[in-house]
Amino acid sequence: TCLNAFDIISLSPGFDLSSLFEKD
Amino acid sequence: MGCFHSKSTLHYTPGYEEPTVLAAETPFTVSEVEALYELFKRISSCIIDDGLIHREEFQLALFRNQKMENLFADRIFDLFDIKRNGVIEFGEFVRSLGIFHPNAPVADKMSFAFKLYDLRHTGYIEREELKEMVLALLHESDLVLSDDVVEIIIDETFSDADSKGDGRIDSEEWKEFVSRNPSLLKNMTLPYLMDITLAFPNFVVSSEVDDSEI
Repeated sequence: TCLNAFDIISLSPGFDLSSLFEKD
Repeated sequence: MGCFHSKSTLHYTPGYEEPTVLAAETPFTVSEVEALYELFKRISSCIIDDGLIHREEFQLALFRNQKMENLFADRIFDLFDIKRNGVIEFGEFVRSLGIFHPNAPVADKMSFAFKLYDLRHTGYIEREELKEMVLALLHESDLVLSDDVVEIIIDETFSDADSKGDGRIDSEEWKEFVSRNPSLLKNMTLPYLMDITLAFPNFVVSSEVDDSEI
């Protein structure tokens, strides 16, 4: 497999800070 | 949830630091720091309007749910909380977001990501930590992998990253591994930060300092 564990972890939405910039 | 703070109240916010100082230490311009202050005030006034971002406010801003528990959001909050006093102050917010700026040094992004994954602050990413993080991701997602497959993925990751073969990934091994797998840093760059003044223009209009003066 080419998938590494860090690729899997990076899928977490907790990692995606772009949502901080979204306005309600 | 929106709020507007006049310049006269701005300077009395606890943890407030001058935009000129923060701009000098980060990839942001003074105008961008002022725009970030608008974002900071919005997040920090969500639950307790005290000019500080509490963990629940950070979670609310990320997930629109203050009760949402997420290992990685927790880790990011802890790293933003540089003073480790349980809240994120404005200066900490700007300095930490600066690492996510597209123009920030890659070495800073590598270092931040390493600390993020070093759950137990040992200076190493250990196998047990990596498995804990993979299981946390599987728990929060619809992705289903058997324990055997998880073990294989972690074994292969370690055989690739742990070049010294001592069962843990140190910062040097991490840098070398990321250099070969640059996609691992994709979450460490926020394109939004390139045009933050467009997203939060209020302060730019009333800015006290002309960037050209800096």
